[in-house]
Amino acid sequence: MKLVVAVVQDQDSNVLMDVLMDRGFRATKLATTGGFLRQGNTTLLIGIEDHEIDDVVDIVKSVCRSRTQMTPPVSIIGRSTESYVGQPIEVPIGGATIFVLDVTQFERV
Amino acid sequence: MKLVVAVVQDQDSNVLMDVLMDRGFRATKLATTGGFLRQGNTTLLIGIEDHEIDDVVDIVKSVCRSRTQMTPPVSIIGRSTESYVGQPIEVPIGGATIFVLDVTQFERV
Amino acid sequence: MKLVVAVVQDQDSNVLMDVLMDRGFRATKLATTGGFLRQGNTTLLIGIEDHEIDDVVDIVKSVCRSRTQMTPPVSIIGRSTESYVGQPIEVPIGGATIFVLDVTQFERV
Ligand SMILES: Nc1ncnc2c1ncn2[C@@H]1O[C@@H]2COP(=O)(O)O[C@H]3[C@@H](O)[C@H](n4cnc5c(N)ncnc54)O[C@@H]3COP(=O)(O)O[C@H]2[C@H]1O
Ligand SMILES: Nc1ncnc2c1ncn2[C@@H]1O[C@@H]2COP(=O)(O)O[C@H]3[C@@H](O)[C@H](n4cnc5c(N)ncnc54)O[C@@H]3COP(=O)(O)O[C@H]2[C@H]1O
Ligand SMILES: Nc1ncnc2c1ncn2[C@@H]1O[C@@H]2COP(=O)(O)O[C@H]3[C@@H](O)[C@H](n4cnc5c(N)ncnc54)O[C@@H]3COP(=O)(O)O[C@H]2[C@H]1O
Repeated sequence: MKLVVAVVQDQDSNVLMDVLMDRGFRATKLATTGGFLRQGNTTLLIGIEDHEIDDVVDIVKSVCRSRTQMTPPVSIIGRSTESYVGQPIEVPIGGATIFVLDVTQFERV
Repeated sequence: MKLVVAVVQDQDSNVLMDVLMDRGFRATKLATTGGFLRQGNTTLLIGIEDHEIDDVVDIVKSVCRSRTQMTPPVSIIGRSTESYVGQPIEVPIGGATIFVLDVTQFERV
Repeated sequence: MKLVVAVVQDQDSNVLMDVLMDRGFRATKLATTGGFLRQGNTTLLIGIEDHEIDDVVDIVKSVCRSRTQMTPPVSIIGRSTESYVGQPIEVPIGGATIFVLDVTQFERV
């Protein structure tokens, strides 16, 4: 058993969840915030059998798109923002960041 | 050390947290959403010693109840919802879904 | 690859995120709730290379402060609160609680 932790953009999260549900996977959604852009994104927890990893990764790849995002003009990103303040910069955001964790024990109550 | 990730129904989450606290366990609560029913549920993160797994699972089993839930009449569940739209169906929801993860390092700062 | 799950106090979370971003780390923020005090806190997910664990733990240690918090006068903490109700008590809250998890597979889509 594995627990997939996938951070995706809000714009893709509903379609991604639809496709996962259609395919019979089970998932739980967390409303999260990106550390750099400080904007809302979505983290999915998807518990799957070991042999289903490639299927789930393929579904995420087929649904999730990379995009770019302009940083806000007065950046709140961090202390060393001299280079950002005043000059908005274009930041690439990948379609998804996926962590696969080993589940040592699984229980349905 | 293990990290227990337990997805439970909102109705059980407060009592479950009370019992865990009473027993001296520590836990952190996340407000989450179910992928299928798209309704709010609760995910608990519970860091425990290896020998405490059975205790925690027993507490979850003693508190969390399975229930059924009617899907909304116009289902938003997914693309293949032809079978749901118009005819609400009764969906079983288990008391809890529990993932136990291995903690390779633990620090209290 | 490791996934660091760090529960920190809200008061430290923005500065901590600033420092992590400045240092080039990537992180995702979850708004969470403490099980005992039932108050808001912050959980960070930080995916890092194995050799970066000590750096990240050091950053958390340098930013996050322990504090104390008075329990509310009529405590909602749990069933065995006889000792708390009416007599607020001072509860120590550590700077951070850190769980390091092994990542068996990582994908950027
Ligand atoms: N310290 C830094 N310095 C310079 N540029 C930085 C940076 N941190 C992030 N970025 C850039 O900004 C984009 C948005 O990051 P954000 O943290 O808002 O939103 C992130 C974050 O919520 C999550 N994420 C990515 N890698 C992560 C990791 N290793 N651990 C935890 N969360 C991660 O996925 C979202 C998208 O990440 P992605 O890499 O595709 O896209 C990132 C990356 O291109
Ligand atoms: N492997 C896993 N990974 C991550 N999270 C998991 C999980 N298994 C369960 N969960 C979480 O636990 C909640 C209850 O799941 P349960 O299987 O008891 O009860 C489920 C199940 O009976 C049914 N169900 C879920 N996904 C389905 C699907 N793709 N097709 C058909 N029925 C599904 O609907 C009920 C409610 O599901 P919902 O998604 O709203 O809410 C789920 C979800 O948030
Ligand atoms: N093993 C673990 N698994 C998951 N999350 C964990 C954890 N250990 C700590 N946390 C998280 O970190 C916060 C701070 O914990 P700390 O132990 O520093 O500070 C704690 C501790 O001094 C005390 N405390 C917590 N649980 C207790 C219990 N069952 N009995 C007595 N005191 C407790 O109250 C403070 C605030 O706790 P609160 O639950 O509101 O908030 C906790 C909780 O959200």
